[in-house]
Amino acid sequence: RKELFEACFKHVDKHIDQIYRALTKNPHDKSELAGGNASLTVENEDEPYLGGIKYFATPPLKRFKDMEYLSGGEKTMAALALLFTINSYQPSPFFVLDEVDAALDITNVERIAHYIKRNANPNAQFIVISLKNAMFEKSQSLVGIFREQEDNSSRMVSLNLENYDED
Amino acid sequence: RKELFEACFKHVDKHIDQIYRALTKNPHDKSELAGGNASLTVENEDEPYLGGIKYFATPPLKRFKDMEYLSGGEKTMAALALLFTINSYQPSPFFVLDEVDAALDITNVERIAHYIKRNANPNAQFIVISLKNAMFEKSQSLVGIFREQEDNSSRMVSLNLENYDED
Amino acid sequence: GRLIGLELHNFKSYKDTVQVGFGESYFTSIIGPNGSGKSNLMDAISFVLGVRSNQLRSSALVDLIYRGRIENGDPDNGNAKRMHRSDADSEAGPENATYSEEEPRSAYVSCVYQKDDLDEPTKFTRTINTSGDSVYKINDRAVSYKKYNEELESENILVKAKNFLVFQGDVERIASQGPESLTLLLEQVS
Amino acid sequence: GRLIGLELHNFKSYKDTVQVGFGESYFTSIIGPNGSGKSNLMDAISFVLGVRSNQLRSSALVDLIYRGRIENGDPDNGNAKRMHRSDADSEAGPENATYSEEEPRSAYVSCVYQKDDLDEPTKFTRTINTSGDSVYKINDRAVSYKKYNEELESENILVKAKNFLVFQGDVERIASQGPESLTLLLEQVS
Ligand SMILES: Nc1ncnc2c1ncn2[C@@H]1O[C@H](COP(=O)(O)OP(=O)(O)OP(=O)(O)O)[C@@H](O)[C@H]1O
Ligand SMILES: Nc1ncnc2c1ncn2[C@@H]1O[C@H](COP(=O)(O)OP(=O)(O)OP(=O)(O)O)[C@@H](O)[C@H]1O
Ligand SMILES: [Mg+2]
Ligand SMILES: [Mg+2]
Repeated sequence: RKELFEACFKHVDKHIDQIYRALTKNPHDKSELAGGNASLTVENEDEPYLGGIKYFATPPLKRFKDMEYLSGGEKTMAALALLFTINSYQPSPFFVLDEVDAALDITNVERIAHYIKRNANPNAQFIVISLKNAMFEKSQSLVGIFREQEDNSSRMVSLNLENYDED
Repeated sequence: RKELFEACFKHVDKHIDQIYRALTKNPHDKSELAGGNASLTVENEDEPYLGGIKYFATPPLKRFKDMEYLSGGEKTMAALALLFTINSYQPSPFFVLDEVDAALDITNVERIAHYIKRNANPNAQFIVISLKNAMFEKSQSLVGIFREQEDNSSRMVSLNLENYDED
Repeated sequence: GRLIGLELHNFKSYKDTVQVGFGESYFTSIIGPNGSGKSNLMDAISFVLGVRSNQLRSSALVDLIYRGRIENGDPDNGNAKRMHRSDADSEAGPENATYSEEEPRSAYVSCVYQKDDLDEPTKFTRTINTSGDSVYKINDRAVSYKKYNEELESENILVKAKNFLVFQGDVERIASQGPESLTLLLEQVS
Repeated sequence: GRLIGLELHNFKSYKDTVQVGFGESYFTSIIGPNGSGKSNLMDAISFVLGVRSNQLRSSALVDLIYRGRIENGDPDNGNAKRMHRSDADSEAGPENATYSEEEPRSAYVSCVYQKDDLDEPTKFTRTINTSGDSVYKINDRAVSYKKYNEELESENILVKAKNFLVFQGDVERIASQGPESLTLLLEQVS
């Protein structure tokens, strides 16, 4: 049990900083310095699965790393980094995300959309519910949901965005 | 104690439906039928302050009134209606709302912005934090917050929108 | 593997049968106005994967079955006394509703999943009826929940950990969850 | 009455003294990127009105004092052992921070409020120092919290009920709060 847990923990611990940095730097910034920092600490060194695991994240150019100091948008970015990192240990074939961009300003929405676009592939499918153009305009296909009033029912239509030229 | 409570309850009970309807109908729709329905029920009839008070809201053209059936955006609209109604019993001179539009689609953001615009007056001041254009473009003045990086500090600038012509 | 498509039958706000396919897209967005049914679609995906119902916003599994017709009468629950008649045409919920002839008695969600090492896709179906019982089928053959879950786990779909689902309003909690809760999540994944 | 303006001194992310006026506007929007300080401004308003600190996101009142300089060394709390050196330049929080010569020792927020029946505006100020004590002043004269609160209540600013403040992420809870909680709110308002 300890071995299984430690294998998972080591993987997440190893990658969290890199994934948080990838999410928080500017999409076209290739420098190594860009982005924030993130880390994990174990409370119980000998039997880590018996204690808690604390998550810290420091947004770019900020000072504090406790979650208590992060704004709504900053917490969302930190949460997504942790989620993607944990998932990468045993990657699921698909993700379903419901309005995870609610607290994000347009720049951060673009960072997340960009990250998803870069990481989505035939073995990593992203299904994202969003109200924000900056998110859904980057996807390959759209599923539009609407209410059919007379029938008192929800309905769906699909649209493949790749059929339309990039302007 | 019972009298004070009942005076407050009667006021809220009397106005909740009207305020919810004002929030949920289309801004330029003057018809009486437009909008949803909302109501309160007391659990303890004789001593209402000893029991719970249940809040129900049915969005326009929908069927259910339990909060459990409302979507994120629908719940936000119902919550704002209740908040504004409760406040109207002893109206505070100002409101401070932090990203209450996070779950709202553009049509609902416009409904809230419109309601605020109609109800704001020298004795009812609204201070609204928002990331959405459809909300803040309707306000009379803007306070822009930014980070001064070298100084590691937040800074503010004010802008009076009424100095600019409506196009 | 990848999710090819879904089929919903009388599930939440989706009356009768609806289908959606994801085609070749690996980045699909679901859009629409407030209350249109987007989160209900996510609930459908969680439901078909066998997620326990407390996450699905409905207090009882039977609430997941489509209900459309407005019934007459006053279906208030318990002792709550209504002060107004103005919402006599809306309902609190199904606890006191008697199932009329016209309401559906069952609902299902199917998802079609393409495994990498198979030619034929695999179909997972979960059905719920008015007594609250779930029936699980793989390729239209009924199986136990244990078998159903194992089949999903073999594809790294870890339903217990839910590390690939983020419900509406939930994302910030992933960062601000207590240390014990994060340990639990890592345990479920490993 | 109306809120004319605010002055913040070393409050949260606002170093030194900043002022903001609302002028004649009765619909003012506060805008800016994530992390810029918008919610901190709302915290300032709540703070100056005497709201209890558990609502202000900071676990201790001293966390509200601006902290700017990065200190050397490893200010981790308790027994948590760090696995990386990569964030040696950021801090968990002030529990182990020793206050250096250069960090502010106190912070205040003032709000200028125009009562309808007076010509002169009223100034409410709340100061916090590194020992966690609050000092309340009305028009620069120190008063008890009781007097401060009564003055606000006479203007229908009901700080206990907070029925005019909606914190970030809180709005849906107003609708989905349990029945007892709604009763409590109505009691506080009446
Ligand atoms: N069993 C049911 N039968 C019929 N309609 C239902 C049932 N369960 C839920 N609904 C309806 O589904 C709607 C909610 O849908 P959903 O939560 O998916 O909306 P949404 O598109 O996610 O909206 P938002 O953008 O506000 O989050 C409600 O209006 C509710 O009345
Ligand atoms: N005592 C303090 N000293 C210095 N900086 C602080 C202090 N307390 C909080 N901060 C900083 O304030 C920032 C958070 O600001 P705030 O929550 O107001 O952002 P926001 O504009 O509301 O963002 P969002 O749109 O994401 O909600 C954090 O980056 C944090 O580091
Ligand atoms: Mg939703
Ligand atoms: Mg904020």
